[in-house]
Amino acid sequence: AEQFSVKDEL
Amino acid sequence: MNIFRLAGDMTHLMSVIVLLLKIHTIKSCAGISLKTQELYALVFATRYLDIFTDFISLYNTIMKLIFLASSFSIVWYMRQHKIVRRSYDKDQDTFRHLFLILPCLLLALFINEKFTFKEVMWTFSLFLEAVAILPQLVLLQRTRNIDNLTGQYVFLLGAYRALYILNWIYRYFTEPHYVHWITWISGLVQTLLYADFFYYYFNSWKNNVKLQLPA
Repeated sequence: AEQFSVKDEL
Repeated sequence: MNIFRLAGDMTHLMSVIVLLLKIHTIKSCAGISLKTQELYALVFATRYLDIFTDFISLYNTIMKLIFLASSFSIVWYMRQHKIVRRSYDKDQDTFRHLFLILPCLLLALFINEKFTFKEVMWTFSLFLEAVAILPQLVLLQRTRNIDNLTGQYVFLLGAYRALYILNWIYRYFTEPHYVHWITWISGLVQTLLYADFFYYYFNSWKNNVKLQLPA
């Protein structure tokens, strides 16, 4: 689930 | 990706393009705070340290490159371009970078999800983005008369923030493990900073008069 975390936001 | 997130990214992109086009075509940066633009360049440079190490999607990489390139070009235009730099309101734009950068850095050293260089820089960029608009708002307040493009620029940035909050609410209910206090609180603070400006922006738009901030 971590790779779909807030880090995919800009 | 949900519709709020996409719309948020697009308004963010438009805000930067509106600003670059304004500077490029009318060869003027009057009313624009260089301090805010430099802080944004720093925000993007510290947040996107993962650009070459973690591949998320083509969309993500391209958007990161656009934000880095556009923010540094705006700073370049305002500092180096021989015509544009003459229109910069240097005497009015007196906000000190360090008053914002230092507290954000200290806060990021203490509050972060993991104590690593990349993670601390990422957190720092979130805190700094939340307050980076302050020099611009101070400049708007001082000059009071705001041209349409500067007003639109700040409006688009505010819309981007509001849409990101809707995106977080949407993701919270649709994705498991999606809880990010640091991002949410700094994002909320950032959006609240625009509230006052929005009030005057909507009033001037509703009454169809030129945007003017109170003294």
